[in-house]
Amino acid sequence: DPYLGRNRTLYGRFLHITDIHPDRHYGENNSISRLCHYPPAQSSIFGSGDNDVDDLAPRFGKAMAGCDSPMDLIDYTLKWVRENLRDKIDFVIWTGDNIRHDNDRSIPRTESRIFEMNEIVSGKFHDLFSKHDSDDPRNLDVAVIPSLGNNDVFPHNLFSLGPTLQTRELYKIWDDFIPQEQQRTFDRVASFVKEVIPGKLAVISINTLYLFKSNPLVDNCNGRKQPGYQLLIWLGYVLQEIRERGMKVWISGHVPPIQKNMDDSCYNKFSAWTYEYRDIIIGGVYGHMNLDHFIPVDGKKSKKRIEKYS
Amino acid sequence: TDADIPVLLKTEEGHNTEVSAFEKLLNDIHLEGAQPVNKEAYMDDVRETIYNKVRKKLGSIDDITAKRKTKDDIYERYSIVHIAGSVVPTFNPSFRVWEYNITDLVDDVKAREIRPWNEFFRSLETELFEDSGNGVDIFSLDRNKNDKTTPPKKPKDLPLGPAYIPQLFTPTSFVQYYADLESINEHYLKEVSDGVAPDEAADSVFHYDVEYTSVDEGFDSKSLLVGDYLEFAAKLSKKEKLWGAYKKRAFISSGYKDE
Repeated sequence: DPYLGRNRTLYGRFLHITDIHPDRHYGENNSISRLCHYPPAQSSIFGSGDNDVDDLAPRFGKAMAGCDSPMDLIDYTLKWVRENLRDKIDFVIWTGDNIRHDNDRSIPRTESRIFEMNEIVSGKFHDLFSKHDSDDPRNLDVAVIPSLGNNDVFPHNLFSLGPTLQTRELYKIWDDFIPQEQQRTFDRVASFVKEVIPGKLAVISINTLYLFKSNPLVDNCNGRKQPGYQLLIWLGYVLQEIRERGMKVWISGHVPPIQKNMDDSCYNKFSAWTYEYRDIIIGGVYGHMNLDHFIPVDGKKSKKRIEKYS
Repeated sequence: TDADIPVLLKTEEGHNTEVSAFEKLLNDIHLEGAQPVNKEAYMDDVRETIYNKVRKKLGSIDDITAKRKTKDDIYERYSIVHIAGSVVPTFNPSFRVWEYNITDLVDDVKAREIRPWNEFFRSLETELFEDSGNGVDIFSLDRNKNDKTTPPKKPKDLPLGPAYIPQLFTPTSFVQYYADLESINEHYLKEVSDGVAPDEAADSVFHYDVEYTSVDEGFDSKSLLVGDYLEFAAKLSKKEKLWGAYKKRAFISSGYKDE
């Protein structure tokens, strides 16, 4: 690390983890048909409340059942990462949604609960990857690059251009992960860039909610006051700076920038940037859809579309 | 408070339709659950509309030789959006470890001059806070004049990056890990019923396995370049058995099927 004059072992490996969705209301042996929030014995609009063994929530969660993650699943997952991966990776990309879904009208989510759970999960990541013999909380053995999920904001999906109380709160939660000199720009666009191999390799954390068509505050990426427009200005400057520094970069975020998820103008412009900076961008890693797959994006076509519509 | 009050709901096709507030709420709840719905249909749509198109484009090389187009020209048009499986058990919990080329990195890092970022971000702050524009039509659907949100053309002298040509930082492989929840929970219950303390049982049974790696059957590539992904997409659009295996992995070996 030329900044600190320290040697560091690199492994040529990084972890991408996403959509943890911890749910502190999940209880072992609660009723699956009642979102794993309530014991089966109580009568409810959700189900008959009978003693069906298949309806009992297992300790570590059940695939495809519609319940979120029990806290045990999170803790044992991170424990497994600590024992098997922590000391063999260079950095961690962690792409958001750190709170349960908004699926139970009896237990509404509030802004403070959402931030509280994000703080808890952020603390778990910090404990896992920090340098334990250091007094500086920013001194991590493994760099962590978080990004914002559509469930991490209140109201759900809705996130406006900063500075707002929400962008400030987010900075507070992630301040050990975000380089200090980016506090003001983070306050504006809730995105940042982190050098994971100083002078050589960076990871950009993009707040994809500014491009997301389900965000009610996003109309397009053409009006100057649109959050996506401001985000793309930020992205353009950052990409150019990375190019001038002779570095390469991964892009990361929560909502994948594919046509299905983005407003057309935002999708086309974002794809055009990835196309024109193909000399430095290695790829993009995202979450949100829970499905393991890849989507090829034709950046040249996006560029043509922008030209056509302008 | 008034469930009958009419509100606008955006349909999946993007049209607005008037429904009662109660219906809207139910719709939101349906959308926001962790339970997978129509994911097979989505994957089939990806195959039909995206992978198939890539295959046709790659297959059309012979027709356009006159324009001196090569496969590399097509590869260069694309970038890859990697979408990950989640920890939340929508399917099985999963995550991925990527491996990338770091050969010859050390000498390169030592030779490089390191510049602090402070100055750059100070000037970017000015740019961001001044460029929000006063009195500009925020609902404009057209591009602004002097639009800084469209990129300049890549200078011709810049070579293609690690996504296109093997070099430092090119991704070389990945390992996809997953937790087989059914098996873990079953073993856990058995240990507990055998008298093992719950936390001790949890410690011994909970683990992630390798679900698959990029060098397993199907991908058949020693690197993860954009071109490799496009060739794989083309194969997926054509081969049924391969598509079945790919979908199984997309659903993190949970056995998911659309209802």
